[in-house]
Amino acid sequence: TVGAVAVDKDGQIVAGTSTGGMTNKKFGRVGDVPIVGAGTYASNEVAVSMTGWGEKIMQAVSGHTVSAYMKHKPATVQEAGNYLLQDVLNEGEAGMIAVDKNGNTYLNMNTQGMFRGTSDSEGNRKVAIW
Amino acid sequence: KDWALVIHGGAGTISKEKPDSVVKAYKSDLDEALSVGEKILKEGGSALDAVESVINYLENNPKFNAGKGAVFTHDGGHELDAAIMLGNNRKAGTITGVKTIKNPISLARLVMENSKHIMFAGEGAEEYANQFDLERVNQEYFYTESRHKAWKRAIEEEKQDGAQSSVIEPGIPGDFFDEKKLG
Repeated sequence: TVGAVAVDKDGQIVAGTSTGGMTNKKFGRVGDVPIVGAGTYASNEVAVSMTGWGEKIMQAVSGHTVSAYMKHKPATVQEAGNYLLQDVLNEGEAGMIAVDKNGNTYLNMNTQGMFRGTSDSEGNRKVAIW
Repeated sequence: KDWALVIHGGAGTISKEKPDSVVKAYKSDLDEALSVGEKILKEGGSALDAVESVINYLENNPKFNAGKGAVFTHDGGHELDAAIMLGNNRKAGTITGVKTIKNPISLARLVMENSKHIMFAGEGAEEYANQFDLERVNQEYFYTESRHKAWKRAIEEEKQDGAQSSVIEPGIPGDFFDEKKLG
């Protein structure tokens, strides 16, 4: 699974995810990626793309959970991402990237690793795996 | 901030024993993917174009499980999914179970921008794609040696474990999720 989230100079905020699914997948099983609100979600608060164990990501309605937590708590994207990965999902289940409407970014996982990268107009830039 | 971009290439149990050359190659490709999006955003381009172009780059890169490099289904084929969503007006386009679309995220965007619907599945999604000038490929295009080996291993393991159905039948006691379900 691959994903990207971005906010541009006009305040457009977008989430995208694409996947080849799961090895040995049967019976037309569908994972979280194409389920709006689960593996891919964007509101006027935040854009979220998930990766990992699709069934768990769907059960947690992950992307929407992050957005609702930010809007109604209220909370930052860091607090909402940590809530999802540490309180809602279990160890080893998922990775998450997100950007909020102000360009604050979040990239974290409760798995051993996640291929990830981030960059912004203030020159903050990094690529990581573990 | 004028703009911000975050990308991922998948999460899971990524072995730390990978040789340095492999780690460097992955980091270089993630770097390249970032550059694709940065160029668009720096020049005042849209987040939609940046997200689609970054994911096109990753879909075309056989290292990642999307597009070229997609894993194998039980039947030895490839079924791809993608979704894109614009938060400002909550417009979204998603597709699932496509087999001939080289860049699924681009079809998802076409759904978002041209259809009154949000999600198309399987043959319906393929048929919807026919009205656009979208690159189509056959299933061999998605083949990579490493994913083929992983598929063979999964089939072997399944034979040893007994027919582990991936359909969750009612009545299976306890935790019916099988660790092998990690996408």
